[in-house]
Amino acid sequence: CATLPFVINTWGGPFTVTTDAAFVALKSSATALDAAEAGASACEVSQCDGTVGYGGSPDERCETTLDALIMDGTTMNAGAVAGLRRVKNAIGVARRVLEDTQHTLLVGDHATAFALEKGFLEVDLATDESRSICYAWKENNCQPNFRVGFGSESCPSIESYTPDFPPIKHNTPIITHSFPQSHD
Amino acid sequence: TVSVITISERGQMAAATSTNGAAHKVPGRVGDGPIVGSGSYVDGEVGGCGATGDGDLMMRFLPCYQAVENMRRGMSPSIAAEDAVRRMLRRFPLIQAGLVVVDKNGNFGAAASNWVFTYSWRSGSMSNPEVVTVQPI
Repeated sequence: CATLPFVINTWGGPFTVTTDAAFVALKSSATALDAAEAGASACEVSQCDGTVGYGGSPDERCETTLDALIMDGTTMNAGAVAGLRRVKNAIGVARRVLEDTQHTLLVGDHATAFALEKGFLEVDLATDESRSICYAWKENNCQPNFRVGFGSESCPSIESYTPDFPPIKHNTPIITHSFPQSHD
Repeated sequence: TVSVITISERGQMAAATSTNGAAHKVPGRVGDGPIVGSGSYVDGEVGGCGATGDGDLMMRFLPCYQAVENMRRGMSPSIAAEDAVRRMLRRFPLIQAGLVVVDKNGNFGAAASNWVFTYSWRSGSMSNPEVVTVQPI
């Protein structure tokens, strides 16, 4: 049993940035909701182990997209985004869905449009690292993949995603990860 | 995937999940992260839960909703988490899943399947997070 305030989150190691960010927020009298957002956001910024935030888990076309959810235990209100494209702060957009709409989930390009409407920046979520992971995957005949009955002859036909706006050069240091087996 | 549950000094609860999903996914694929009741779930009258793992399968079971409802019916956080994971294991024996569960009083527990799972927690006057290792069921 723990005394309050209290934070718990999945994973250790690099994920303790979430524990600390949420805890510090709670200690400065933030609401539980603000603290949950702060914790998830810290992981998005630092990328944690590469499974959170920009520059991780490229899809078949080498694009990174983001999913996020935030829920208020007092009101049972919730906001979420799925397949969010070209916007980094997914949990921030999910919070806006919770606060500014009566909906619960926005997806894909429409979630991106909503984010831009709310002032979030549009950027390319791919990085040199995620692109090289994706190209290496293609070199390896697109293995492993999530297709059923997928013959390697189909592999070259998967063309790469190219952002429809000039990629912004990231000045943040490239964090090299060894990505765990592919999961959420 | 990061899933976090918070309890404020006044006992308010919230949950959040963020992820970039599975690598090499078919474009357009969404996992369980943003799905209420799967990526995370919280009911301030009972407790909260956060999850990570094989999202394509987990979203079919809503393990975090199950875990919170288990606590509503009297299970401890650890038992509630284990039950939710066992339900998935019964149908998908190889599923990789990790759940952290906490009740509204700050009692917490976790359960995992097919990998060694870890979670972090911090409370009260702790100056650093504690990382706990959970062996798979």
